[in-house]
Amino acid sequence: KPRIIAVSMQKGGVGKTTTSINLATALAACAKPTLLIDIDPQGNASTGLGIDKTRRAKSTYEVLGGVFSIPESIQKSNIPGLDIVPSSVDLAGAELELIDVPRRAHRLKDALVSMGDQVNAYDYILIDCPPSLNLLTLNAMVAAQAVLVPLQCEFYALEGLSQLLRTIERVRNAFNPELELQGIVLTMFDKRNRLSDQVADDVRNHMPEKVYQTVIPRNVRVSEAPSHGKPALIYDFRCPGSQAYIQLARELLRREGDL
Amino acid sequence: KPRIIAVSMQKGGVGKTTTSINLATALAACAKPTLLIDIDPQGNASTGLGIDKTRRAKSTYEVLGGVFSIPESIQKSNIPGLDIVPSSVDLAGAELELIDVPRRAHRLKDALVSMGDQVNAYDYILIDCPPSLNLLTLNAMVAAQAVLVPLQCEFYALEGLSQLLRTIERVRNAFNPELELQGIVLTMFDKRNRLSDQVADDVRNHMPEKVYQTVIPRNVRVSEAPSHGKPALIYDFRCPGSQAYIQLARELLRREGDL
Ligand SMILES: Nc1ncnc2c1ncn2[C@@H]1O[C@H](COP(=O)(O)OP(=O)(O)OP(=O)(O)O)[C@@H](O)[C@H]1O
Ligand SMILES: Nc1ncnc2c1ncn2[C@@H]1O[C@H](COP(=O)(O)OP(=O)(O)OP(=O)(O)O)[C@@H](O)[C@H]1O
Ligand SMILES: [Mg+2]
Ligand SMILES: [Mg+2]
Repeated sequence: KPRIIAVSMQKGGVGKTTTSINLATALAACAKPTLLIDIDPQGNASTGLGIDKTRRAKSTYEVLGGVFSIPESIQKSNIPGLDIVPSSVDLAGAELELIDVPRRAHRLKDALVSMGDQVNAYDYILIDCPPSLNLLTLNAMVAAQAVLVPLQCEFYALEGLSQLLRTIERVRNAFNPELELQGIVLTMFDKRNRLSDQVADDVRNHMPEKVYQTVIPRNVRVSEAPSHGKPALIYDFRCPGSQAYIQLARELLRREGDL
Repeated sequence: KPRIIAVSMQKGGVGKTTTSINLATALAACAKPTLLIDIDPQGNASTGLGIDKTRRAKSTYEVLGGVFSIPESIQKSNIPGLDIVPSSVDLAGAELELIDVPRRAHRLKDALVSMGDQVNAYDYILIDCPPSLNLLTLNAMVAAQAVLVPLQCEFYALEGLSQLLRTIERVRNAFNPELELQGIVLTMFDKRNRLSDQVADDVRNHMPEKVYQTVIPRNVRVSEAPSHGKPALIYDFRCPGSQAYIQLARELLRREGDL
């Protein structure tokens, strides 16, 4: 059975999409077949994996609306072992459109359940969430077994962490009793910047077991990769950012007892 | 009558809050009394101006719900000439709670109109929006005369610009005929990074008159200021980030014919 992980943080620009794409690529490279579900209307994960905007007719929007199943919406990426369900701009309207629909918070979970045995083709399923705690993120947290939290080493991101942890708690109590914190990964760490160290120390002191040892450095090659429609691991395998995501995948697998 | 400007971009982490706080501070410093309305449930603008979480009982949430008026919710900041209506976490529930409320998209506009002459105490009103195109951002765009768009010099941010411009067009046609683009301000520009130049050139070529000459550089002092509850202009007046926001305020005032 695949491990289903929602990549979520309501603070914007902390590295959710970058972590989803590159961790998924690294997991696939470790021979762990992975499915990436893009549930953000921005569709950055779809773009970052080279899915053209004209090829998103079957997207997470149709899956939540019950128009297509997940298997019908899955596309192969250019990376062996990594598939994606792309998102589309229509998702921006999903919150209002699903208001009167039964089990509106369970649409993604129900779609995954209805895959039956086909879901076992994957060892990991990552869900890239939008920067908010809305119905789309709720669908991801109800479908997932855990939440992976990219935490930018900046003050506002740290401020948002406690609100996110409270939300995870509320979802666990009201919708999904198995939901837990997969871990917190520090992103865009800049060793020249004292603020990065302060944030890292602060989080490690509060939640020592939950913060990955692997820290993702700020690395311009990582931010260049999406304009080529490739993960950083493919765009520049040797750059510090790619190497960090490979380490992160290993550390996650080790903690899962899966390496 | 004040110029009302929504600071919006659905891409996360592009500098909406940083621009709202520092531009508002710079406008106040130019003897233009300014009100900052924080409509983002994260409440970063409220924190960045030193409003403690315990002092947000009268917030934008109560204003949208009709519980308190704007004048009742206004607080003075530590900066002369700059007031704020703080946000609160409760705003995260506003989208669903306002579903059946009449004129749900006009709640903020109606609250501003009902201020009567008191609104004329301000020359500028800035509204810091969350990273999404939801009902809160819609309320800001209906209340505003223009949208200021902070654009991080990165690929994903550029990708989101066309969706935002389409949304502004839709809001102008359906809700607010006077809504226009105030301008696009390039943020977190890093002259060592080729990507910054590429994004800047791309946007300037497409919308030459709409992009401010002033560019906000990436500057660590800017990201340190919020942890002290102060705008960068107060935390470190001479740093490149603060000086750029002062220039931006002057350029905005010049374009408004208000300098
Ligand atoms: N390690 C890194 N080094 C340099 N740039 C990075 C790094 N990680 C992410 N970025 C860049 O920072 C920006 C924000 O990252 P990203 O879009 O992945 O964040 P996000 O949390 O998914 O944003 P949103 O909240 O909009 O969904 C992007 O332009 C991305 O290319
Ligand atoms: N010019 C700058 N130089 C360095 N850091 C900056 C600059 N502008 C903003 N930052 C930092 O980048 C991060 C993102 O900025 P900010 O929070 O203002 O963006 P935002 O668009 O309001 O984010 P959100 O989408 O979550 O509302 C913050 O940690 C902020 O301190
Ligand atoms: Mg993203
Ligand atoms: Mg903000």
